[in-house]
Amino acid sequence: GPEPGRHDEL
Amino acid sequence: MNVFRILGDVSHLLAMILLLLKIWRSKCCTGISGKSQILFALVFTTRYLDLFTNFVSLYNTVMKVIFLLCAYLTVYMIYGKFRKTFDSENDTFRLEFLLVPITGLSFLENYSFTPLEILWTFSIYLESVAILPQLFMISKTGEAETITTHYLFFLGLYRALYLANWIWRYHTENFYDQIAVVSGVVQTIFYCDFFYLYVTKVLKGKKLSLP
Repeated sequence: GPEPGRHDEL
Repeated sequence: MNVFRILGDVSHLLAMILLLLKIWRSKCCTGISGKSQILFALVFTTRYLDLFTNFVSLYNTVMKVIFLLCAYLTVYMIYGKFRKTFDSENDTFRLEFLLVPITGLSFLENYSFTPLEILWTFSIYLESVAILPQLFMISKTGEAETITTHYLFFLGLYRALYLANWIWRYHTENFYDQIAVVSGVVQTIFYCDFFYLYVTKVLKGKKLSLP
């Protein structure tokens, strides 16, 4: 998954 | 950013605005599950804690603020302003049956064991089941106002569009967010029987009433 804390979706 | 995600976010925003308008104009929240709206407010609260620490884009920040405002305003209208019209005797889904297992799962299955990441994971899992009290209420009352069905349609459509967004991102930028994808599939599946009723009844001008 994306690196933790870097969620770019709503 | 891609067209599926933009359409998904617009559909999501439209759903929230439809619901707010319905309650505000009819001054009535009969048939609306307050519990689902509480869960949605909790989803946005636990997901957008990085609002100030993790700047992604102006669009991202603005939409997060709008979603949070819509969610809390809806809860306020149901439990505050129009609470006399709230039929709590039909809104009986036991939230602990959702919150306890999802809390446990977000501690077990996450990308990293940090408070922000566990809360984000919790919000993803919670969102996939947050509509259940509303669907349960409709199955209990056996019918739903047409405007409520349009709200549910755009709410279900938004996550279905996000599935297309994840397929697109997988093929174009090799992006794969397993927790979000699996939860999104489960969430969209919960809407399937509603989608069927919506297309076969509401779009034909009939009222949505369950057999």
